[in-house]
Amino acid sequence: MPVFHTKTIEGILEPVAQQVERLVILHEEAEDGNAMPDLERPVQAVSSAVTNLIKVGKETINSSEDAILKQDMPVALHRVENASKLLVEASSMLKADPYSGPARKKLIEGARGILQGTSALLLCFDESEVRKIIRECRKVLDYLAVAEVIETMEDLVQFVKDLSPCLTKLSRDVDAREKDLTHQFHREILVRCLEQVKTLAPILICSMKMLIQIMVKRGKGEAEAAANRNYVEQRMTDEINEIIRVLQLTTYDEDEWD
Amino acid sequence: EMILEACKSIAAATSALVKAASAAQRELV
Repeated sequence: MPVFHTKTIEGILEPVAQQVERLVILHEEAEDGNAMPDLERPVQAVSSAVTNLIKVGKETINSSEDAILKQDMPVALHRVENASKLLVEASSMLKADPYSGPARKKLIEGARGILQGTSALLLCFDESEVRKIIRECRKVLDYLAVAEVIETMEDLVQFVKDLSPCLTKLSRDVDAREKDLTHQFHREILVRCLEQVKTLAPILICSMKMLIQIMVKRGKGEAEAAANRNYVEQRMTDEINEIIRVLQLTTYDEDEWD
Repeated sequence: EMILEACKSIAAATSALVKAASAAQRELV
């Protein structure tokens, strides 16, 4: 059962999560505990890494235009910073008394805090990346909405020129996202929807071209051709809306998994 | 992304710290 919803987050947090879990178990089993070694150097290494994260995090916040990231990321950074302070306190207490029970508790609390804060930060960043992909999806949806007012070949050529790069970017981004997800069910939906979008795109252009040709020649079947174009456009819209929905899913759904 | 790299560094440093802390406890269990 995957705990982290992307392989990127899993790769960063899973090893440290296992280590912290092991420490908690050892702490519980050893009760009074052995004398703790001097942890000043490894705690200093964590503090330096946290200081760097705070710096990088603040730069990310300042350069981002994502209002939700600007609101959520400082909270996560604060959590990591507080946890780091707990580790420094624990290290200092253990130096004075290597058997100190409260120091051990503080050490575990600090390590857990680092894990939770880093997890919150990665989630916040990940959600922001997902919102970027969704913006690309919405761009395509906006172009699809224009399909119904295209009535000349010149406009159709321009429509294809505008739509193509957006579709390419959507396809590349969703494909990369799908590969990073740990939820097999969500991955399968994204693959299916993306394939549909890729298949339907040339069919849509073809249906638009046919309609324009009928309109120019004032031939029969204009209503049917328009209905066909609208049908293909609606199907593409539905597939992209489904992609948007699945991109936003992060929680593990046991029923779906089963 | 720099954020991911910074988080990787924290995870590695925290892992090393927790390993060092666990080593002493493990002797007792």
